[in-house]
Amino acid sequence: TTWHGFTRFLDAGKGSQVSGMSELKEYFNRFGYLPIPDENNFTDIFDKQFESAVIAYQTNLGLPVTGLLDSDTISMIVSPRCGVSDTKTHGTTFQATKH
Amino acid sequence: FSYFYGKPRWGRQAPVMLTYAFSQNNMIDYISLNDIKKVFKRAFSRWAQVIPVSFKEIEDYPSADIRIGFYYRDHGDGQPFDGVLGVLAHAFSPENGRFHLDASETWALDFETVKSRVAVDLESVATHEIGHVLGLAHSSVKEAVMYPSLSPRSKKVDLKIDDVNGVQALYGSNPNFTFSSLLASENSFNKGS
Repeated sequence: TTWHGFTRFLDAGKGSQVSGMSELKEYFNRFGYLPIPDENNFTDIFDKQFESAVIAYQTNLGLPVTGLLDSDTISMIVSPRCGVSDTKTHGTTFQATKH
Repeated sequence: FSYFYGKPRWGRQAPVMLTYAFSQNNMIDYISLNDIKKVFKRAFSRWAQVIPVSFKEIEDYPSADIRIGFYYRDHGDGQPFDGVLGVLAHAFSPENGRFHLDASETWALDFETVKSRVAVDLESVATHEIGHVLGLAHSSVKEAVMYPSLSPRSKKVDLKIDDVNGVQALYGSNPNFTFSSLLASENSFNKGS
């Protein structure tokens, strides 16, 4: 849970393979960004589904949206937080409708 | 601001009054119960100032609308806590009322007296979780009380416009509330910063 423990992920993006990324995927699953894994996913590979999860996480938390495990994103991951899922929600901000 | 799926809220007839109680068996012992009660009273009052909902503490835990306790690790609700830092607390959407804090944290009322680097402000977390109890989900506005993360040794207790807009869309506005009072509070906060 410290920044130091996550430096190996720094700037990892789609296609990267980093030991321990499967645990990071569990974190994203815990807060609603990844579906419950089947036996083949939650590997250490930064796949397309994980990229979508990272983008959704960055968007929801008001971070720069890069799709990478950049320093802002890792800082947020190691920050203490509320245990309520971020994504089992609807109606964020105001919806614009064309009339 | 955002809501839980289905936009659940407490569907009582006006004037809405919700009761809360503290678990007798699941508390921390290094902060007096009296002090904990004062913190929660202040946290509830912040929300009560902006919506036509009042909160009353009662002794009878099982019958309270909102049931507050401190729990370690796996405590039976499918959302185990994880020790120091990580997840600090969680609360359930309306009209469930469960409000759980991680007993492993170093909870603090005052950072002058609690020097731990991992101390967490109880009032900030209480204010945030009450937002969930009322039906707000997480906000992407960093300054908002309903933003999901809180650094150790930091305090965020004043509702921001995003929090107020969200909760008032669920319950309406407290007739005594004015946005100018909130702006005055935010301006004074900014100057202080």
